[in-house]
Amino acid sequence: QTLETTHDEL
Amino acid sequence: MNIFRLLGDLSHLVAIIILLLKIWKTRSCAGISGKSQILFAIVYTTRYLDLLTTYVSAYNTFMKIIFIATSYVTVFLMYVKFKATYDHNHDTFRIEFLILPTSVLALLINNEFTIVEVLWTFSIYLESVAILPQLFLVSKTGEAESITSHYLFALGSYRGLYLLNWVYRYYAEDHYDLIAIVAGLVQTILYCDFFYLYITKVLKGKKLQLPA
Repeated sequence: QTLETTHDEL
Repeated sequence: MNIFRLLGDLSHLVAIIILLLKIWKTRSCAGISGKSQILFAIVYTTRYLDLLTTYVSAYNTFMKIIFIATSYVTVFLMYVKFKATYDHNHDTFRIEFLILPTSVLALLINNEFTIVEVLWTFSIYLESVAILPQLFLVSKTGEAESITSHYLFALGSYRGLYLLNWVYRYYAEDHYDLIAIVAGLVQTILYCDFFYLYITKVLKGKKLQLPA
């Protein structure tokens, strides 16, 4: 899992 | 986008539409917790700040704007336009008891210590408990109108469907976000008692009345 800070969900 | 997430989003949208229609058609917000609606407005405002920084998709942007806008419209209808019908005597849940602990938790447990990320985390934590004033109001009055029950069912189903979406994404995309998953679980569990009453009573044509 990458700790991405872009949230693609609502 | 998978079917669970789409159904979850649609269920969320349906909940909002039901609520706004109920208030508009009956010219009344009786039985609805203004405290919960204020919390939802805070939730969407703090979560969708990334509208300004990140573009995901037209769908994503559209839904975010709808959720933010309708949350403010609802608060306006309750506290300004139909203020006289607002059940403030029963809507006595202290929202600082939800805002303060979730703020502290967001500061302590987050994916990244930045303003936008901490606010996103706060919004996830706060959303998981934002329905409590509404459930408290229903328990205080001992009943809920059918239309309010339908609203609560659609609103509760939304995060439940997201849980299925997260299971799917874990296997299909190897993607998961523990913060959202745990908060989503808490959020869905809070509705379980209501779901039980909804299925056993409201769907059989009876009014949702709590046992005395």
